[in-house]
Amino acid sequence: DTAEQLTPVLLDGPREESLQLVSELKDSSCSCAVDVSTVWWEAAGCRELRVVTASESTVSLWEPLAPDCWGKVYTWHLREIPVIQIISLPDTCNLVCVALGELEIGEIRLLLYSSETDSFKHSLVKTGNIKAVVGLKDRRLVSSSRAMQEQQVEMVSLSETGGSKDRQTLMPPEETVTAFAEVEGMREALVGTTAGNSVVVWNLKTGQLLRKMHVGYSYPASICHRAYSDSGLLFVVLSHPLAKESESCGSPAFRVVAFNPVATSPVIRGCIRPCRVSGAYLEGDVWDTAGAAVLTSGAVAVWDLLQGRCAAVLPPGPAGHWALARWATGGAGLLAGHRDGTVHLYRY
Amino acid sequence: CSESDLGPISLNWFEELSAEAPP
Repeated sequence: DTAEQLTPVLLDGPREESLQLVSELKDSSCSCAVDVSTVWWEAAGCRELRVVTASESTVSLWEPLAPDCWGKVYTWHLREIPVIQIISLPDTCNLVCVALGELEIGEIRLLLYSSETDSFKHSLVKTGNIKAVVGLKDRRLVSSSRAMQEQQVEMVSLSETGGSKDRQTLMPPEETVTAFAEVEGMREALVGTTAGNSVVVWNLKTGQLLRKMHVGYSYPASICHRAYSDSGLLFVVLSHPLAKESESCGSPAFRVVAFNPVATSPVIRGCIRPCRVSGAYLEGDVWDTAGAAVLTSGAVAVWDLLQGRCAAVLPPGPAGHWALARWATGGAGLLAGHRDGTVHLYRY
Repeated sequence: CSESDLGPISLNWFEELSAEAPP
């Protein structure tokens, strides 16, 4: 429904199995696209899904104007520190969250529209040596940062107007947290991966660190994307950006790993390797049980993680290699982007 | 895997671990 709302007409173009090209937008002023995302936006009583694009110094908000026609609503200019990531805030309206920094995140800012002053503005949420950050439902933001030898893990609840309502400190693990992921359907549970290749679990209400479970040594530098609790087991979707492509067995872009959180030794009980596609994982995104990744071959591949099968492949086109693959919020489609600022929206 | 392979399973693992973990 949301995809229909965005652009009702299909373009002629590549139809890669279960992916259908719906529309394209091109930021002609963008020299190097950094990230792309979507956000719910409500204006004049109308709520619609808008696209957000980011370059190093700008973040732009796009609205659907007509079939296959996107218009730039506003561009925030952030010239002091480069933009490196758009942080998705699920189910949140009229707020865009971005991470700025050089090699690592130094600032997290909210970009928003103020009806009081009838103007677009941005506000600072957090500064520091931020290693990982995730946006959660109900306008919550969790981040890990390092100051001297100390690691701080903190959840910030945001107000509708972009302020910080509440801050909760979470117990840090000894190892540096490299990524966070929400546990589907469990509002107070959060998982993370660590530099020591472990999965950790927190209670967000109490701040307790509940478990630390080692992933094993087969694939280092695991990054968590999503987790699900089912039948007493915790299933965690991991990617391995540092995994080397091997000719003999390929490189798994994602793995779904199951843990028994209450077992004394919560050993990995099973792991699903999605079907192999040429190229190793560069970066990607998971929504519900669908994983999408940009591969070193320049293609974007989409997997059904429950069945472990590859659902679609977008080969690199005339515009060159794909650089970005993101699910639209609410599963409204897949956004695939090139570095030149071209973004294709696909229905999945 | 059989249940014995997995060890004891708790459907309320989150509540159980929260009751046991240090505050």
